[in-house]
Amino acid sequence: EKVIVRAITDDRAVRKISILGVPDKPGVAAHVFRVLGDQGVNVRLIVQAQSHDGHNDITFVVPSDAPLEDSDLQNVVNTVGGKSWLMDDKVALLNVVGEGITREPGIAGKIFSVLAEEGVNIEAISSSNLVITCVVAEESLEKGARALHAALIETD
Amino acid sequence: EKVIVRAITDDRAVRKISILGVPDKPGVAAHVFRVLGDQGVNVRLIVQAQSHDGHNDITFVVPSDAPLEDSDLQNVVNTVGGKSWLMDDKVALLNVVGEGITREPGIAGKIFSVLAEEGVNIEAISSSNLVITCVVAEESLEKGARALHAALIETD
Ligand SMILES: C[C@@H](O)[C@H](N)C(=O)O
Ligand SMILES: C[C@@H](O)[C@H](N)C(=O)O
Repeated sequence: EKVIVRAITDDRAVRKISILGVPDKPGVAAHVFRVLGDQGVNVRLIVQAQSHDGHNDITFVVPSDAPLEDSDLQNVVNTVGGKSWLMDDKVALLNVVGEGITREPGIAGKIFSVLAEEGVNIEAISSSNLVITCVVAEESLEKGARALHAALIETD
Repeated sequence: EKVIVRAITDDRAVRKISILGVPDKPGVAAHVFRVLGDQGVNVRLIVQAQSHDGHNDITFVVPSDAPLEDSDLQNVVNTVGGKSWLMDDKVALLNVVGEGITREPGIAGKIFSVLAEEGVNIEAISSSNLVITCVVAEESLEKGARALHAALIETD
């Protein structure tokens, strides 16, 4: 493999929040994240995928102790005209770090296969040129991290 | 702002593909990306957000000339038991690069606001500790990139 996987890191002190059914028009994501910014919330991950019928969901991950109340989320939903919000604090982040990681055909498939073989469900995915991050259940973190380490770091 | 935005980069020679309504269980993402890997497809971005009723969508961005046919996508959908697939080749990537970028409260809101003020709709979002990537319509790329540059790079 041309990509050198430099590190596997993880973080279990996080929670995943989704703002659901927001209008897919300019200014919606801006409002959500301006509110978070004003409250000093440190956002670890943002993922937004395919829209449907003029609406979309916005999923993001924050530290478990982020200064963010249920009422804040409801206010955001109301302001942008979204449907509802969800929060899950039993999640963790698994990060596979390597220069140009997503440019290596096969590396993403390998990472996801290693997790699948451990029975780890991948709840969300965010990638860039330097890191592929999977959101998984907190209870799956240890076996997922260990398997990735064995498959990607120790075998070289 | 503590985060130094180091660069704004963009790429218009890309297309966005979504595999829709796939079962949210281990092995699905693995299959999709193993197939892409076997075909030597270079994946620039992967985003998967909130699942619904045991199903999810997986959105990814590849170079416009990636060796990937409609039949390949249909085969993937059939194999994993998904609903359908979509492709849009009139998209572009806008990347805002900076160390620790998502850890700066307010930076995401600022980026998305700058785009909103230009009337640029944000079709997908992927973030990491080093880069926030927005998928936008190809026709919006120039004004979006220029506005981000003016707001984040030139004003400092
Ligand atoms: C859904 C949200 O991202 C919207 N498309 C926006 O540009 O703000
Ligand atoms: C939807 C897909 O990501 C699935 N959850 C998997 O783990 O493969």
